[in-house]
Amino acid sequence: MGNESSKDSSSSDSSTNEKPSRLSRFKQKLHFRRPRNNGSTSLSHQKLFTADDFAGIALLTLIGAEMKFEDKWLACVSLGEQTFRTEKSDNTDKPIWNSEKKLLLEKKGPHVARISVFETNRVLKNNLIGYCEIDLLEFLTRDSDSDFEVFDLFNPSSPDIVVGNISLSCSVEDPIETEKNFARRILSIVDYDEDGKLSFLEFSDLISAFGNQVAVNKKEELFKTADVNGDGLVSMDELAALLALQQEKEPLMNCCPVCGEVLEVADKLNTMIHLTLCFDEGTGNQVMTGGFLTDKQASYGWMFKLSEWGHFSSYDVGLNSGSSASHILVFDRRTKRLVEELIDGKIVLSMRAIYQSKVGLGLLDIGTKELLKSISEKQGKKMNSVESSKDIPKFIEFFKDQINLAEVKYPLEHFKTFNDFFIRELKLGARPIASLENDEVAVCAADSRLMAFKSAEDSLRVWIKGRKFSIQGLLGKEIVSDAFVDGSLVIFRLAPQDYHRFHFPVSGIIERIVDIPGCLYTVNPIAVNSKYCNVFTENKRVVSIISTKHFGKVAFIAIGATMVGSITFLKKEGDFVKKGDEFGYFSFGG
Amino acid sequence: STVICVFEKDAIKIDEDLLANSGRSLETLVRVGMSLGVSMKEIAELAL
Repeated sequence: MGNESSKDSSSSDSSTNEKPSRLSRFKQKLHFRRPRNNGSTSLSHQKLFTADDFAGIALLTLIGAEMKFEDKWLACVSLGEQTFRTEKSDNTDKPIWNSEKKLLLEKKGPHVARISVFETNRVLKNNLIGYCEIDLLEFLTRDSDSDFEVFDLFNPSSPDIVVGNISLSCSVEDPIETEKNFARRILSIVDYDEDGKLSFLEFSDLISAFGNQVAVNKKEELFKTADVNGDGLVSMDELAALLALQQEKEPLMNCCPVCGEVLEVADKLNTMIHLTLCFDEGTGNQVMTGGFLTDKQASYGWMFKLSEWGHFSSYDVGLNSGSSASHILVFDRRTKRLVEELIDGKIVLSMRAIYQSKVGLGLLDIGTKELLKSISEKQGKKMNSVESSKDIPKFIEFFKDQINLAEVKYPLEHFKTFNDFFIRELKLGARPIASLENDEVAVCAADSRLMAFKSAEDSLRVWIKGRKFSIQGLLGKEIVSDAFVDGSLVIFRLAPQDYHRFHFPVSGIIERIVDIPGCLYTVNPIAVNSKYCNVFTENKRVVSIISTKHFGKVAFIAIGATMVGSITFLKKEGDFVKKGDEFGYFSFGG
Repeated sequence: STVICVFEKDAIKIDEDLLANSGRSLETLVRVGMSLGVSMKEIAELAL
């Protein structure tokens, strides 16, 4: 979490007396909202957000920052699967953006916003200089009288180094104010003479814009109902009252007048959320640009955008295939945000050439398998040499925002070879084990990118495209069990920067450990997703069977890959193991 | 490198968020020790 470094020193004591604190304002709003929504039975079958989950629509404003050098700066806010960016500032060390964005907050949904500040580059990718993470729910419930707060920005490679600070404000809109604003904006759509009131003609157009095909006489009836003071015009307050009243009885809004999306008529909460967020685009203060999935994507320079333009519409979650396979989006479970993993262009090209084409796979059949093994063995020798230790700092720099040295058990001087660092241990407690005393809960076996499927069939439909894949093929000839064949499958893929030790997902006794020799294909999704390649059933692997009280037998398969083909175990057959215990590690070698 | 765990049929109820992400070809970044799922035996006993 970003540490709050200071508060608004300018907030006067008098404001404390006149204005309730942020906490009490937030509580008031939640309190105000609760009885209104709980009473509505129509909300009990929400497909989107339930009243219990809805925490409010937060208005987040990035005010400005203080950096340590001059540049043209931009900032990004990421929350869940959405990222928004500000405009570029002037060339300064104190950029001002005053950019705001309305964000939907759910109590059980993503609420940790990551703010990233980039120095901009005219041609190439923009550089991330500082970041902070702010729990918006915590921010809103914190008892503070200040309208804005200042947060330290941390260096992405060394999170203990402060590189600047950013000031921002966040508040939850009062529901009454939301409804008023909403009515005001709706009214402005058809208020052709801009007098702030609707004539019958304007009112009639508005009803049509809502996708409501009511008859003319019905429109007249609605107009009379709305025109409470009988002056022949509908004011903003009158329209707000009509919308609130009518939405309970016979909803007027069938589709969004901004984006045209069909609205769930009985779903007042989601209608209000949709319309409020939709109306927010292009209005108010300088609004942040949206539509990005990650902060990296939002920060690309124009050159990158041009190169991506050809397949921009295909930019989506998960693995992209073909020409767009240069990035993988993964969902960070801890922060509930999408993060982008870039794969080096040359690697992508070579992997596509080898693993996504028949010709490439043909090459593998005529000797490249041996070559991969030989390269991996040579790499293992190199990484076990004392000289290889000089590569450690370069490796850390390359993955600067993905390796947290603070949690590594020993200081860097301790590692005499690169492989020593690669199989680094972590400090005690660095990886808390979920429900440690409850063996009925299984846990993740590795720091990794995980895919989980109820059955092998599901995995074949979504992820593993190798034509020869089967559970039996994965387990090898020595382990035969029908119960595994229709069983559930969890894949933990480790990336080079990850902590490379694997742990037990369940408690039990190690019944068997079986070595299966094989190839050392890459386990990158590009290969896993190739119909021509069968990495999981052809690669070198070790299958262990753990007999457990609560899960029956669990097969644990450690699969070697190109370069990282050495698998070492710290336990043996017959050992009783506790979930979360270390089982072994992968290292460079064949 | 990769680790694959295979559970016997109907032995584990994998956490919904992991299944939902996987269902749309989206890998989930996890760490050692995070919850993976609950024994179906436990769920059946609770239901009884």
